[in-house]
Formats: sequence, structure tokens, C-alpha cells
Amino acid sequence: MIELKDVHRTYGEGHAAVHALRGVSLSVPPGQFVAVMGPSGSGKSTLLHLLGALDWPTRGEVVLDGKNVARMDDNALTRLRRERIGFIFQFFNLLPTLNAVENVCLPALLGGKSLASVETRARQLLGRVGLGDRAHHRPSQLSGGEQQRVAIARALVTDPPILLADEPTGNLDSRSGAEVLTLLRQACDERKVAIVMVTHDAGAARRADRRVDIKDGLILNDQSQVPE
Amino acid sequence: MIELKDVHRTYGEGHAAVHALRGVSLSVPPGQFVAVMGPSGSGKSTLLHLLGALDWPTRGEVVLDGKNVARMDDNALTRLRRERIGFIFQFFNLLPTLNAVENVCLPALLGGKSLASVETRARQLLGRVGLGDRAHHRPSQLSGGEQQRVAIARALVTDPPILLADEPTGNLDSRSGAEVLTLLRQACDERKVAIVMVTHDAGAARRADRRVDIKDGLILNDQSQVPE
Ligand SMILES: Nc1ncnc2c1ncn2[C@@H]1O[C@H](COP(=O)(O)OP(=O)(O)OP(=O)(O)O)[C@@H](O)[C@H]1O
Ligand SMILES: Nc1ncnc2c1ncn2[C@@H]1O[C@H](COP(=O)(O)OP(=O)(O)OP(=O)(O)O)[C@@H](O)[C@H]1O
Ligand SMILES: [Mg+2]
Ligand SMILES: [Mg+2]
Repeated sequence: MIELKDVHRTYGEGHAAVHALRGVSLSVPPGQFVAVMGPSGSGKSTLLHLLGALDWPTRGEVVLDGKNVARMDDNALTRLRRERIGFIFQFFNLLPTLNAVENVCLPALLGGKSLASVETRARQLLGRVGLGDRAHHRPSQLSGGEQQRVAIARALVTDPPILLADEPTGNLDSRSGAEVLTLLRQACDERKVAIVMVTHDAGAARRADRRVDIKDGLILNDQSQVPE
Repeated sequence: MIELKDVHRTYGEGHAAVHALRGVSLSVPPGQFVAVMGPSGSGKSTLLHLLGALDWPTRGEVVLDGKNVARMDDNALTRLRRERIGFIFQFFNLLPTLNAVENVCLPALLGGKSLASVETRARQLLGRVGLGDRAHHRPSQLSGGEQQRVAIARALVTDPPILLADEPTGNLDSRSGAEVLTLLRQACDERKVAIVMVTHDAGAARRADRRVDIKDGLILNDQSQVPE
């Protein structure tokens, strides 16, 4: 379902070049929950952005739903991202002028749905991440972890078959974090969503079906595990 | 050295009012390292902003260096913040147009020092947080955890007697996080810095001399401990 084939990503040129990924291959089928761990700066966010077609490899291929991303035109790529992928960013990328409910509804609205048809689900998801009474707050009126939870609800609103999560519990206490992981686990088990979650939290990683360790732009280790 | 006296902080009004802090008292002497833990949304960042005179209580007093913050004029308050307090923000607040070294130098430059006199120390601090080879990158060219480490180096550059750290290891792997905690522990033990660190990481909290638990805007628990 989602695949990286010997992917390289270099930033800059010459002696200042940073080789963020140096030949990474990864294949994730539907219904599999993968945790990616590794040191700060090792290439995890870069990997996730390539998987989400938000960035392009310097070498190698990215294949989503059987299609080589490099051969798709802008419109097709935009539709693919919108309909098939939910992305939880490391720093959320919420729109500051919209409140929590509006931010959560946004992917569906961009996909052509009406506010009326999606608002109920958006409020439900906010309730599930404990933000029922913060629905009308804008990001600047929310705590760090509350903003993170809005970003999580937003990624789930269109119920996409692929979820890419960049440190989704980084600003959460252990209980809110556990609730988020339960939501992700449910998406995977009940609806066969393919999930790639970057995390620095070993406890969060133990909830996955598979653990990948990355260091200096290379995969060191990739193994199945029994999820906790 | 730093004190909150029955502090309240309410956002908004009427039935939409959020009582972020509902009567918090805390007194931290020089050379004490306090860890503050609590659920997402419980008032921790609010508490830290009040301690740093970046916000004002709705009720109660904030006392820094023996002075009631409410009775200080703007200039005196600005000097106090600049000379006495290092603040590590939950989302860093780096200047996007400056590179890592320039961001780290900024507090000293604003305090009247020349770039030449502070640049050596800035580069040293960046080296200590593992960013020696990222000194010339701007924030958009840094990973999440690298940006966080620039923010940490910046808070230390003027060697202030008070350090306020909002989830300083939230985007760091365990090894980078341990290095940061060592730096903080050193400031406290060797230079009698008073530190208040908000964290969701119980391991980080165990490095402190005292642990405060906050929930729904109130302190539940405040006790000394032997630092790990
Ligand atoms: N400008 C505002 N208007 C209304 N409510 C606000 C505003 N800013 C913060 N809040 C609310 O105040 C409460 C406390 O916020 P605070 O940022 O102190 O939480 P926190 O403990 O730091 O949480 P986290 O662990 O998620 O960072 C939150 O529930 C938040 O929704
Ligand atoms: N635009 C850029 N120009 C140059 N180097 C960059 C750029 N963006 C990222 N980098 C570098 O690429 C490396 C990988 O970055 P990436 O964001 O993928 O790391 P990460 O594993 O997500 O780290 P973290 O855990 O800190 O979030 C980092 O060392 C970073 O400095
Ligand atoms: Mg990252
Ligand atoms: Mg906070």
C-alpha cells in the first residue's frame, strides 16, 4: 500500500550538503501499524514527508496505492493526499484563524463535503480526544497538547486508509497519549488503516506491530513485534 | 528567589471563562530544580509564563528577586527578564530569519553585548547540545529536536540565575534528552540556578530535587525527592 524504494534525500549542495536519508526502503501493507524511532535529526520527519508525497526523493521511488508518485501530475497528487492520507505534523500546522472544529473539518471541506455533513463527526472526534469543551477555541487559546489533539482529530476526519503521524504524543501526558494510541490502534485493527508513526516514546512504539529504527539516514533495524 | 502567591489566571469571561490556574502558590530558592507534571491543559505553561513575567495573574502575586512584578514598570521588567531569566518555550519561538548561532546570541545582543564577545559561548553551547555542525542552519533547515536544542542553548547563553523550561525534551530521543538534563542539573548544582521545568516525561522529572503535580489549575502534590 505504501512503499519507499531505496530512497535518498539530500538537502543543500557541496560540502554543506546534508544527506538526511541515504537509501531507505520500507513497505507497509494495509492494517499494519509501524513505529519509527531514532535520534533527533536522523531523518524520521523527512521519511514521513516523502511517504506523504509532501517532498520528493533525490533518488529512489515512492509508491502509494500502487502508483509511482513521481509520475503523477499535481491534481492527481493533491487528490491522492486529500482522499487517502491523514498527516499529523510534528508541529501540527493548524490554521490560526480557525477554531478547533473548523480546523478539524478542513480536509473534508477541501474534499468537497459540506460543513453540515462533516461537523458532527468533527465534534465526535474532538470529544474522543478529550476536547469536547474546547471546540470553539482557536489554536492560540489552546495548550500545546490540546493543539496536538486537534491535529490528530483533523487527520482522522476523512477516515483515510493511510495515517502518517509525526511524534503524535510528544506534548501529551501519559493518559491523553494512551487515548490517542488507542484511537490509532482501533483505526488499524478495525478499518485496516496503514499507520507509520514516528515517536521518541518507547511505550508508544510498543503499541505497534512493527518497529523500525533509523540512524543517520539509514534503517538499522526493522522487525515485527507483538503489540502491547 | 521566585515565588507565586495564591495566583489565579482566568482566560475569557462569563460562562466561556477558563480558570487555567485557581490559586497556586510556589516558592523556589536558588539552586533548586523543580519538575512540574500534570495532564495536558492543566495550567503548566500558564504557570511558567506567570513565573517569567510574560503574563499577569488575575489574582495573587508574582515575586521575582524579592520584587513584586506588578509594581515594576515596563523597562525594569524588561531588564529583569533579560538579565535574570532564561525561558525555553514549549514551541521554541526561534526567529526564522536567523541561523542557529544568531538565535542563540540574541538575548546577549539585546542585553548590549557585542556579537564578538558572545559568539564563542554560543558556539560552545550549540556544541554541548550536539549541534556543532548545524550552527549555520536556519530553523526551517533543522529537525524538530534540533530547533528545540537551539532554544535550550539560547536560554543558557547569558547564564541566567533562573531557568524556566517548558517540556524541554519533548522532541528529543532519550540520549539527547539526557544530555539536556545533565546541562540543567549542572547549572543548578554548580551555579545555584533556580530551575522550574515542566515535563510529561517521568524520567526527566526524576532528575529534579522536587516534584510538583498540577491538575485543573491546582497543585495536588509538592514534595522533595532525591534526584536521580
Ligand atoms: N487564550 C486562552 N483563552 C482561553 N483558554 C485558554 C487560553 N490559553 C490557554 N487556555 C486554556 O487554559 C488551559 C491551560 O493551558 P496551559 O497552556 O497552561 O496548559 P498545559 O498544562 O501547559 O498543557 P499542555 O501539557 O498541553 O502543554 C487549557 O485548558 C487551555 O485550553
Ligand atoms: N532544509 C534543510 N536544509 C538542510 N538540512 C536540513 C533541512 N531540513 C532538515 N535538515 C537536516 O536533515 C536532518 C534530518 O531531519 P529530520 O527533520 O528528518 O530529522 P528527525 O529525525 O525528524 O529529527 P527530530 O527527532 O529532531 O524531529 C537533520 O539533521 C536536519 O538538520
Ligand atoms: Mg522530526
Ligand atoms: Mg503547555
